[in-house]
Amino acid sequence: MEKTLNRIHPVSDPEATYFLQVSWEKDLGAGFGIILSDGQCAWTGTVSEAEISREADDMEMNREKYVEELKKALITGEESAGRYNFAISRDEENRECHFSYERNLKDGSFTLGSLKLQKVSSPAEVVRELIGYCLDCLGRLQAKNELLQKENERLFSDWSDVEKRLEKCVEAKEELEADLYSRFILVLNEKKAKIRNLQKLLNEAKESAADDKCAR
Amino acid sequence: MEKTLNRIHPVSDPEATYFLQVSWEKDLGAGFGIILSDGQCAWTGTVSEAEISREADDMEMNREKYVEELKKALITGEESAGRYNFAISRDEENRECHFSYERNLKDGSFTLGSLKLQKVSSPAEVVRELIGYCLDCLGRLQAKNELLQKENERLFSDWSDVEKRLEKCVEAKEELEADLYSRFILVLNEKKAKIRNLQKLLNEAKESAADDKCAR
Amino acid sequence: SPDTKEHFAREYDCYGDSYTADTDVAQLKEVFSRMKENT
Repeated sequence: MEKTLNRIHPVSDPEATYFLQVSWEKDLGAGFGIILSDGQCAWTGTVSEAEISREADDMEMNREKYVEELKKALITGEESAGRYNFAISRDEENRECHFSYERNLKDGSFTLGSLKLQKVSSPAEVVRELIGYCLDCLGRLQAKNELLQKENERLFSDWSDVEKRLEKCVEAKEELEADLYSRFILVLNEKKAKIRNLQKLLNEAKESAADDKCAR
Repeated sequence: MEKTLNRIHPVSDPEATYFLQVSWEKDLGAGFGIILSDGQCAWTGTVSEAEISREADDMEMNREKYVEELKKALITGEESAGRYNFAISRDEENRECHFSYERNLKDGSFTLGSLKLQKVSSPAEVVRELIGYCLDCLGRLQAKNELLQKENERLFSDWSDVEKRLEKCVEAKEELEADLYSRFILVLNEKKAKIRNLQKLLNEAKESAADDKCAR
Repeated sequence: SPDTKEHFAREYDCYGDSYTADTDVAQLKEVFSRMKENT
């Protein structure tokens, strides 16, 4: 069972605060339940799958698009402030409450849906459930927050390690290059010294042979 | 102003649920306010800094330690389940409620503190404030979680990049080593060929000189 | 012996690399590693 809880302010009395809890199974488009409370009284009602289809048909809107609108109006909550209106009209005698939700447009507004909510006989229980729901959500979010924070620290530590290893690798590569060149130069210079020596000996041998030839 | 909200169950009626909101400025030890509600009625009271000192003295407990106990009992909430008890006794006639909090030990329990709470005339307002407080906390926590999530994704991406660069660096180091060795070998072997040639010429020159000497 | 010393001095440089025999990667690596120890 999915649930959301939002604060709403009816157009007829923007100073008043109501709490709107919407609940549904898997998909809002398959029907949903509504609990409305002002902190003292509470009303409840449901909107069935068929009613959703009927509303979409009545306003000649694609059903999927209509359900998306319902989600934005009833679930997303405060973020949609200004794009949606709520109207609440209480009939204390009949213990009913008429609840409707409208979509605002530049040139006017149209009613997305409306229903009659029945007054709940034990509103305290509903209020306790609403506060309890909030505390449970807070607990879960806090736990998730702590997990994310730990994950964050681990990722930073991993990144930091890898950065250091990269630095070391770059240094090691530079050192390797310098080191190999310096050894190569020493070995190469040995060969060059040998070549110079052999060339000197060869020249001496050639000169000696030439001298001998002259002497003969 | 710091606030916490917790669910509590009085020892006299464990099935009943009350909500305990504690509020304080900076340090709980400087005094705090209490709001207690069962979702229908609400009571409020305060504990001053002097009263805290008096309680600590009465139970011959170090004041700092006493304040730590208060935090665990009143603020940490559900986590301390079992270590602390709450007793609520309502006097409807006098519109009061006696609220006390005890510390459980192996061999018994002792009262940490108690106070008389006064019934609030407009409990609906209190309930709205409690639910509103929860929704605000939820909003902030949700936003913080989203930030942490983004941060985690960024850190993972950074770590991933650096890992790839490290791999490339290791490869480049190996390639550099192989490349330098192959070049060194070419150059050295050129010099060795030169040395072999010079040694051959020198031997030939020496042999020729020896032959000439014999002939003479 | 002095003869052996003289022979190696003719054939190999002070790092143990042959003056005349072509070298390869393995041999050159060995020469370099000995240089490390010497150094």
